[in-house]
Amino acid sequence: MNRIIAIANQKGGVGKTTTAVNLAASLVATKRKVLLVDLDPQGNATSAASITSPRPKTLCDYYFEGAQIKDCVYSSKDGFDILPGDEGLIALEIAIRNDNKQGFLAKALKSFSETHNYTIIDTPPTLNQLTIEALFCASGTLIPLQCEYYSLEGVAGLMKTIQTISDKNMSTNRVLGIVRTMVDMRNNLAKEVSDELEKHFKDLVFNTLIPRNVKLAEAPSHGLSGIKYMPNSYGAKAYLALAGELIRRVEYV
Amino acid sequence: MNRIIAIANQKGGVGKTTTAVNLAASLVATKRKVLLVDLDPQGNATSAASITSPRPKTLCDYYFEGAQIKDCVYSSKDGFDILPGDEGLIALEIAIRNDNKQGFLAKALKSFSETHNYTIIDTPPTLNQLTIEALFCASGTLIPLQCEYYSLEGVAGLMKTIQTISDKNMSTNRVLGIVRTMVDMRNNLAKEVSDELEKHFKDLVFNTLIPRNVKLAEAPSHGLSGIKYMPNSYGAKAYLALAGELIRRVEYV
Ligand SMILES: Nc1ncnc2c1ncn2[C@@H]1O[C@H](COP(=O)(O)OP(=O)(O)OP(=O)(O)O)[C@@H](O)[C@H]1O
Ligand SMILES: Nc1ncnc2c1ncn2[C@@H]1O[C@H](COP(=O)(O)OP(=O)(O)OP(=O)(O)O)[C@@H](O)[C@H]1O
Ligand SMILES: [Mg+2]
Ligand SMILES: [Mg+2]
Repeated sequence: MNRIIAIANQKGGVGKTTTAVNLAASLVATKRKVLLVDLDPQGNATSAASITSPRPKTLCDYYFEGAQIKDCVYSSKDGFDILPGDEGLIALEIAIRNDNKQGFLAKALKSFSETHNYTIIDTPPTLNQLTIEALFCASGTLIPLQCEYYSLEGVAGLMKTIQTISDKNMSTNRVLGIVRTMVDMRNNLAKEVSDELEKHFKDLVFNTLIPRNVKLAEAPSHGLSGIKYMPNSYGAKAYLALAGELIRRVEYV
Repeated sequence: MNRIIAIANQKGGVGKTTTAVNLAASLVATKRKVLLVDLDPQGNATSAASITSPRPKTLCDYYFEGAQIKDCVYSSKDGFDILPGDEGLIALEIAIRNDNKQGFLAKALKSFSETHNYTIIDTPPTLNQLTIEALFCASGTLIPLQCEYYSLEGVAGLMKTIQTISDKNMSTNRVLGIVRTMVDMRNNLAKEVSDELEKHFKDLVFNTLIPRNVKLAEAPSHGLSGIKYMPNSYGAKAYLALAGELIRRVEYV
């Protein structure tokens, strides 16, 4: 059974890609088979996975050129498989809208329902058709959030949007939880925002806090997750703990 | 003469809004009349300007309801005027595309050519029609950039896109420069990326570095810029210096 998890937040720079890559690597460390899907035209998750093929096939080759979806999957040094992304996704986003092919991603990922235990989808910082495709096919959505004022402002709206999309499309997606990222508990702002989150979204806030840790920001330049690059760093240990908490929330309900 | 400056970078969370708000406040401190335009449906710049009117008119009221553009301008505690933004901008983005009204923002801002010295436009973290409207009407674009790996990856592509948009639309827009934001020179990653930037984009990198300073992240929750909230903080002083450097690059060419 393949559990599909979308990582989404239209606020930029909150740690969506870092969470997608390190959660995928952490789930691999628990002996689960994981597929990472990069739906961001910036292709950050793809560069963190350091695929060796010079021009890897993406969802665009599957949609426009009729390539087999399995030919668009590559392995990473971290042990998860990846469906890469590049700026061609900008044209795909427009085509899905114009051709009325909503639900295209859910169909494409059906091919992996027996081959992987988890599929993690990294999304761009905007609620466009690509992000909606991810929210539609996911069985759960993780919301990474920086403990800062602008991030807090947008979260209630985002939860409402996710709810509306699942109601409209009759999909099973629900918000799995909010993950506090880049947390520096030495400053009051983070403590204040974190307290606000616990007050307003009590059961939804993951207990695991991801600390600000430069090793997580260095890892992608080595084509690795933080888990593989510096397994004993605070950042890596936090993502391993998050994977444990996610497994408890998803597998032992 | 009203110089229109777009603040753009499709990478999320690099400090676009923080730069737009604090640059606007710094230019006011040099006795210039400034208009801030919020083109991000998240409305972060609008909340930083703490407008007192309960439901301010936005560009949507001007486009859909025929409101006068001057009725959509509000004053802020920082002394700059603001054309606010809210999630209604999502519908505006679609309408401009569907109605083929490209260039609509340039026409709207003509009304301010004699009343303001600078217009600063904050854009969302995506190259959609709203961002393209800003790039089309701007005479210069500032690119805020975090000195981290993912941010560095996207910059060359962004510069190319800005060049293509101004060639295609015969607009006068050019990249004014790259502003390094949230810089923590204690860590090697920032130094490495900063050196790479200076090597590849020599004349384009602003000398002023904006340090990571929590006062800048606290200011918006008080409805103020960092300049007004904590004028003696490192962050505020850096933005005042940036305004000086911008004036030299724009007014004394
Ligand atoms: N816990 C952390 N500690 C230190 N740096 C981090 C951490 N998490 C993320 N970063 C860094 O912060 C920046 C933003 O993170 P990331 O790119 O993962 O966010 P994002 O939400 O995916 O951004 P976008 O909205 O552009 O997709 C990156 O340079 C990343 O390396
Ligand atoms: N120099 C700085 N020091 C400390 N915090 C900062 C600094 N600049 C920005 N921030 C904080 O970092 C976060 C991201 O900045 P900001 O929201 O301005 O980026 P953005 O590029 O506008 O994001 P988006 O892509 O979502 O529009 C915000 O919470 C902001 O308060
Ligand atoms: Mg990302
Ligand atoms: Mg912003």
